Amino acid sequence: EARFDQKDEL
Amino acid sequence: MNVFRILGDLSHLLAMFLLLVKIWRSKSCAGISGKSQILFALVFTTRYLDLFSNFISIYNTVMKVVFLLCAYVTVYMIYWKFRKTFDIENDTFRLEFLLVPVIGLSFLVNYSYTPTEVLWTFSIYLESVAILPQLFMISKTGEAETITTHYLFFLGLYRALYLANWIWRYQTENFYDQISVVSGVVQTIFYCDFFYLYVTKVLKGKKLSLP
Repeated sequence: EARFDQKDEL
Repeated sequence: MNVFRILGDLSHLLAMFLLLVKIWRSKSCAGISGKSQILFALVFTTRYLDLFSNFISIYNTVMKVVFLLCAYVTVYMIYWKFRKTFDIENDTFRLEFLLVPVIGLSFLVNYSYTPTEVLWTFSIYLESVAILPQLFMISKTGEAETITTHYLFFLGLYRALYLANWIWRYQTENFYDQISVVSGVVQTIFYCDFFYLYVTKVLKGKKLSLP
């Protein structure tokens, strides 16, 4: 699963 | 948010502060690669384009702004405020050797062909190699000021802690991100040689100098 909407990492 | 992630972010923040403290206190950016700092500014700029479009948390927003500010202030210090102390003769890494493959790869291997996604991917790949001009400069001059080595140590530690964070997230949330993980491993490997020198020399009170 790619992460498009959950780039919570810096 | 797990302990590895928060320690990783704090380590990253400390690294950037250490570099600014070194430059500000000594009024000199000798031994610092301006090219690496330009690359880091480019990394944050292309990664944090979602700063205004995608709110995640106060923490996330504040850290992004601080990282961007630190990166740009550092570049300003090197190329404007203290440019007379900038060791430009030794900052000779050819940036096109990094930029061309990184741009190519970010178009070839990404999660989707949208401008923000390609730029995010570019920033991840670029970050993994952005320290190379700095490491090249140290290998060329054969030495580094102790505070510069602390900067590099915490910058390397940050990505190593992120690796632990990804293992933790995979175990607890079943979350993983191949692009970040592979790049993060590559990035951490680049620091291994330096970590060895840091532990065997700098932590024993010696200056980092190469034979």
